[in-house]
Amino acid sequence: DPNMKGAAANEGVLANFFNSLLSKKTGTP
Amino acid sequence: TGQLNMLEKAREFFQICDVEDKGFITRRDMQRLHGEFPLSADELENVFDSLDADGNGFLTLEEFAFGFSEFLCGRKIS
Repeated sequence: DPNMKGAAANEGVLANFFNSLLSKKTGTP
Repeated sequence: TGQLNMLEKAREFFQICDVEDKGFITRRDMQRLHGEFPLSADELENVFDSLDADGNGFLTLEEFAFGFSEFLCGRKIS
């Protein structure tokens, strides 16, 4: 199912996004 | 309290994206993060579409917090 694949890819991108926010927050004291 | 903590974090992150303090995030706000974040413009667009649950072009704190909680849940499982 291509939709399922898209959802999985989006999850990875979302994880990347939130991880970036997390490191941005901890990176700046 | 775990949920409150999560909401606090979501609010902080929301404010990082909502630099003008409008109370919502637009696609343009998202694209501003390009260069700051290791994500391409396409990926940021993707993030916006995924989080904007009702697809109205405005990302509210509620939508943002929901996406964030889903991310945290997924992380706990893996």
